[in-house]
Amino acid sequence: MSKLEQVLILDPPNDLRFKGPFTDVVTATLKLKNPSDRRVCFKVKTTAPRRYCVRPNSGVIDAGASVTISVMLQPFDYDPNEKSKHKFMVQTMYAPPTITDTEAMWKDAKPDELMDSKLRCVFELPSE
Amino acid sequence: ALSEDEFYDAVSES
Repeated sequence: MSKLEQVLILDPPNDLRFKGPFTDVVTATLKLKNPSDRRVCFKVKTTAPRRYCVRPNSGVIDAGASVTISVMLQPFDYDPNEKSKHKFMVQTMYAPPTITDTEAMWKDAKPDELMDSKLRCVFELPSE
Repeated sequence: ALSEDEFYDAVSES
């Protein structure tokens, strides 16, 4: 199956780092840059949807524009034996000329129209 | 591998 290469430039590109202690909300920022000359729709997905609050969790990025996303890790009891296996995925597609129903647009998208990038979460403790 | 994970839509409200 042929797959489109991710058009957006992610910063950071591979890892989302969260600094402990995790007694309060910890925010990591993810920058999405659209270097193309077309509008790009994006959607953020995660393997642990209840642990994170993501703003915005979807949207449209104009040609040449950037969007900064806040990924807020909710407070939890950190267990040093449990290294995080959480992952994020940024799914994107080129925006159609008109968007009337975002949900339908994603649902009707063909697999070869979708692009995605995956990021791994890294938990850092101050003592480490 | 990374591709074997199940991904869900991220929520914007906690």
